[in-house]
Amino acid sequence: LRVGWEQLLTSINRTINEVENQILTRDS
Amino acid sequence: MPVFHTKTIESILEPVAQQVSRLVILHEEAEDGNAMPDLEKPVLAVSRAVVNLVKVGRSTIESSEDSLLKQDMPAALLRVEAAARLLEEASSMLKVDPYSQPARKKLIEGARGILQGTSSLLLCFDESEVRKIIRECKTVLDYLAVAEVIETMEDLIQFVKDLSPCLTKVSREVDHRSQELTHQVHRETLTRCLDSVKTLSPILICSMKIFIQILRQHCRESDEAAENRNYLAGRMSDELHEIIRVLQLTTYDEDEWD
Repeated sequence: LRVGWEQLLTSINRTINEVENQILTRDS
Repeated sequence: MPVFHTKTIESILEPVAQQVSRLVILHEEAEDGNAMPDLEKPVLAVSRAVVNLVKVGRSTIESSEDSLLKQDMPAALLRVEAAARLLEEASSMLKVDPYSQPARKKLIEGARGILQGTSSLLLCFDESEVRKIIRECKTVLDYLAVAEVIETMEDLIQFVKDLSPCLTKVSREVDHRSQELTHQVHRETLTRCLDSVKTLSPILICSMKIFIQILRQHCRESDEAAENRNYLAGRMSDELHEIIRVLQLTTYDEDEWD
């Protein structure tokens, strides 16, 4: 579980960045 | 069977969705009595990313001319913000008590919330993109409605000049969209309808030309030519209406997948 949560939070962080990129790309 | 209806959304959300499900199961089964790790740093990174995302999202809402996007997007941003707060609270609670059950629940809720919020955000954007394509399709439909009042070669030339760029745009965008869809049947329908539109358009122009030529010669057959032209314009309109219908589908029919 220890590793799992750290990995998940890293993935969540990456996902949020990807969503932000999507918004920026489509917005431009 | 895919859960997300576009490949872009799937590629962004599928990995994190799987991780969330796995962890939820682990937590439900585990109750292992082990201490939770200090998650302050990764949670802080998530919070920072959320702040940036919300900033970008708000500026997009302000600059957008799409009223539905303006209406739907704020709720998705609030969802992500609330989820980030849950993660922060959980992290603080775990610092005090690494065994805290409520903190674990908040972690799961927060992770799910981020997933749901980002999913809603992506859907808002996707729907907005689809509305743009539909607007282009409707422009073509408007031109097709004019086909039956064209009675001179000059008007026909102008008609072709107006219609061609719109058709090219629709063709490019629908083709791109069909490649983006994860639903095979929807993808195939779009491709089939688009192919029909592309095949029919030169035939329609030809039928309009024949009608004008017959009209010039004051022949009786002009009624028949008009009927043929109207039939072709109608066929093209039907295909475009089907494209519009399928573009708006996001749900899955399991039988079709089977």
